[in-house]
Amino acid sequence: VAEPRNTDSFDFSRYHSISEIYSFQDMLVAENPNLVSKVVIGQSYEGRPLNVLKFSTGGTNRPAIWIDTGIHSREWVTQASGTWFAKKIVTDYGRDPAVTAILNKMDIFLEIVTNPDGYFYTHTSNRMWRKTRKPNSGSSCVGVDPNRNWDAGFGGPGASSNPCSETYRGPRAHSESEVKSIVDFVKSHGNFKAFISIHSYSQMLLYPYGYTTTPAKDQAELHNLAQRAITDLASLYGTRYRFGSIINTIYQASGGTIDWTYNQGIKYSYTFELRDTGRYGFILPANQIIPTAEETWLALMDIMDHTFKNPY
Amino acid sequence: KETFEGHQVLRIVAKDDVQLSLIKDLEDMIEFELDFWRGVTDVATPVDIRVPMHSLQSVKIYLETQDVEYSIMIEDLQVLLDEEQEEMESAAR
Repeated sequence: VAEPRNTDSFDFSRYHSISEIYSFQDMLVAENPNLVSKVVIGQSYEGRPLNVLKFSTGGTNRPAIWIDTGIHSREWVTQASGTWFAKKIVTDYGRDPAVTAILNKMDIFLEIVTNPDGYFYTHTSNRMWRKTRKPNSGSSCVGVDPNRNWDAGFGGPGASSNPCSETYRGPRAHSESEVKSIVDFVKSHGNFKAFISIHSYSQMLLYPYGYTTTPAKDQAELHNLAQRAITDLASLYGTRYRFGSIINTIYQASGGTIDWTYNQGIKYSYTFELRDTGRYGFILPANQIIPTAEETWLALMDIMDHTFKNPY
Repeated sequence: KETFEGHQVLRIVAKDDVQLSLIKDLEDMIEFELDFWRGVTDVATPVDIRVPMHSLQSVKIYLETQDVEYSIMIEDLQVLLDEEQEEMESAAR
């Protein structure tokens, strides 16, 4: 396999194995020592490092923005988009005024392969795998849905108690190291101002809550910002998104990531559901990776720019 | 390696809430081993379900007898996965 010698020759328009993504991360760090570093926030169940790229121009514990992709491993367009976002941040810093302004005052943390065991498994054994890969005691079924395992309405309606279900919540909140590692990191950092967790597919931009119909206290602001973000997203290729709170827009989901982050006080908590625009579902052709990443970036920039301009 | 020959992904569109709950009932039919790619949300939003070959006929009969409209989004999932794999390998080469 022709290994890329640097991130400029990395092929963003195709899907990559976990080792190719990990070596991309190391190359990006090596090429940008004054902007990018790698923070290993923990290990997956099978012992893979949970790598988070930190984009920082200095300071100490600056207000920060979190972006994660691939928490559901089969949603390949998200990890591929996350890789493209990493390069975009490095390329735009010093060139794009908005990105430069944000990074001169804030840090950005990007976890591209948030569920590495699951991702490896989709490449080697089962392309349809969504959950983690930890065995469940007392069951022949493996894995927990890492987007039902958070301590936010945990165990309520909108998650399954059956280990064989795709939405199995796990034996207790934060039982999965892939989740617990983020929880501990966010708590120890203590200065996150935005948290964006990226899924696919169904073209939605969602904000809390999923486990309760009680509106988020910042609902109006979150709703308006989401509307602006999906409008800019659609401006590139016309990809139409729906938006709103999780429970009003899709269904009740308990133990969800951004419900927990919002309850931690991270106001700008959003979940994206990226393309498919029509007929491929999770098997989105690789030629749609870059258009998907480009349109999503416009929405991400709205959220990051709003976070930067509305400190709290 | 798990393969998916003959698995189809059905795109189901409920006409009303009665049909929506009929589709939701499919979630509890464990024997069909259905994989909800897009879950049941509201009448306006299609539901996408991956159906293993062994359940296809039963699921289609269930939908057709209840007059629930569906289309076949993916005819044979394994064909699409083989294309994806081939594309990855040729791009890597």
